[in-house]
Amino acid sequence: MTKIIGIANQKGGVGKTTTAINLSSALAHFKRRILLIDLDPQSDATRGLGFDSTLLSRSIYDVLANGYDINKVIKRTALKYLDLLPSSLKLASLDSTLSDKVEDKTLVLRESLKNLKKEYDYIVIDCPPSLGILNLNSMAASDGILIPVQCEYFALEAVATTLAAISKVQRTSNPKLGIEGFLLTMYDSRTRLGTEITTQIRALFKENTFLATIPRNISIPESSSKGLPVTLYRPSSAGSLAYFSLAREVMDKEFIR
Amino acid sequence: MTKIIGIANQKGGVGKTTTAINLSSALAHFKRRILLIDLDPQSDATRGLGFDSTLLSRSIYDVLANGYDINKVIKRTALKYLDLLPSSLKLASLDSTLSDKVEDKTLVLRESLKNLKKEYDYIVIDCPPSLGILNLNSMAASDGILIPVQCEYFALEAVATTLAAISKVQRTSNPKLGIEGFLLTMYDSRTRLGTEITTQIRALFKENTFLATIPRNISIPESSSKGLPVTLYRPSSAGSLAYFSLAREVMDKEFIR
Ligand SMILES: Nc1ncnc2c1ncn2[C@@H]1O[C@H](COP(=O)(O)OP(=O)(O)OP(=O)(O)O)[C@@H](O)[C@H]1O
Ligand SMILES: Nc1ncnc2c1ncn2[C@@H]1O[C@H](COP(=O)(O)OP(=O)(O)OP(=O)(O)O)[C@@H](O)[C@H]1O
Ligand SMILES: [Mg+2]
Ligand SMILES: [Mg+2]
Repeated sequence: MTKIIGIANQKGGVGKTTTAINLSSALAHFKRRILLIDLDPQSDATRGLGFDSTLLSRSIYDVLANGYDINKVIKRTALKYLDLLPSSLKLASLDSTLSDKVEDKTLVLRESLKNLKKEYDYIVIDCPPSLGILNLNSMAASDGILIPVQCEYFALEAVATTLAAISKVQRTSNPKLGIEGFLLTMYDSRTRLGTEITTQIRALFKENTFLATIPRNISIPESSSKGLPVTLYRPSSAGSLAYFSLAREVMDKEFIR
Repeated sequence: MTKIIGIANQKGGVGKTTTAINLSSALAHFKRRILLIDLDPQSDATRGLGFDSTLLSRSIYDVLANGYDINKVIKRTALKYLDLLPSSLKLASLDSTLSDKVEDKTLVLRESLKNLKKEYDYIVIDCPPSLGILNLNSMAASDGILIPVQCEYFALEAVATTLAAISKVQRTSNPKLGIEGFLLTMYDSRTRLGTEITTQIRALFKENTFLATIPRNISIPESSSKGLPVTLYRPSSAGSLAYFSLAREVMDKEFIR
């Protein structure tokens, strides 16, 4: 049975793409079969895995807007068990492209995933920093939403807006949508603010907060510039080890389902 | 004559709000009369100046959606020469609220600024990480766009999409729109990647890149959690000093105009 995890937070730059790439690759190291879907027109997840979205002939845009065969667009990556459904800038126009053709514009992703020929253990969906049609498609298709929360001051307000959007999707198109968990990212243990925010978030969300905390770690941006997940580029760095323990926590939940 | 500067970059978390707040407050320290407009429904700039957007009776939403008097919504701040036009979550629905009433939805901000009674030297506009109707309103109203660029790997792609959006607005609603400059943010001189990206950006954009570089500095997020600009909270911190030199560069451009 495939578990679909959407990565969402309306706040920008909190580590959504970094989490999508490195959770996916850590799970692939544990021999889970993973499909990473890049639903952000900026295509950072596509680039972070070494692809140039402007050079690809097809992307998820063709699948969602024109019903192109999803299996022909999926790319294999440097990791054996990790496949990628790449993005493109064209995805930014999905809302207007779809306008009259479809009854519910927020269900096109969920419908297209029904055509997958290959069996995956997990599907991970990266999203842009907004709550528009792309995020709604991700939430309608997902079993659970993982919310990266940067250990910084502005973080909590955006979490509230993201939770409101999730509960709206639960009431409308996807009643079984749950919260996969809150992930603390870019944690800097040397600062008072980092510890303060972390305590606040753990007190607020309790056991819904992953035990794994992602430290601020230079290996992470360096790995992106090489087009590799940090779990492959520097497997024993603090950033990589944190994503391995996150993957273990996600897999442990499998038995509870 | 008022100069209107929009802060834009489609990438999230690059320091747009931090730059909007601290450039405005640094200019106010030099006794320039400043209006900071928060055009992001997340209201981070409103919160970063100590206001709770859920407690305010009016916001920029009322001005743009219902033609409410802009002068009645403006708030004075902790700094004598700095006023704020606060945001609210309702702003996220502006696109659908305006739908049929207005001929061009991207001009409502420019029109409402014509009703300002008070004279400002600079108007600074903070925007969300997207290129939707709110960003288009900012670009249509601005004289120049300041683009914060984080010294990280994914930064350059989003700059390209932001520049494409600017040139589209130049061709349609605002032919006099220019580039105020590229500002390097969250620069960490200890890392190789930081220096690499900085050299790349300066080589690409040459004299359009501000000399001032904003270092990664813990006083910045700490000041936001106190609802104060860093120029007020820790005036001699590395973050604050960098925003003062940015303000001086922006003022020096006054003579070239
Ligand atoms: N733990 C970390 N340590 C250091 N840098 C990090 C870490 N996580 C992410 N980054 C860097 O911070 C920046 C923002 O991260 P990322 O792009 O993953 O965020 P995002 O939420 O996907 O952004 P957007 O909202 O634009 O989609 C990137 O340059 C990334 O390399
Ligand atoms: N120079 C800096 N040093 C340290 N932290 C910084 C710096 N600039 C910004 N930050 C922190 O990084 C986070 C992102 O900054 P900010 O909110 O200003 O970005 P933004 O581009 O406005 O984000 P969004 O795209 O969500 O609007 C904030 O928590 C902020 O406090
Ligand atoms: Mg991203
Ligand atoms: Mg912001």
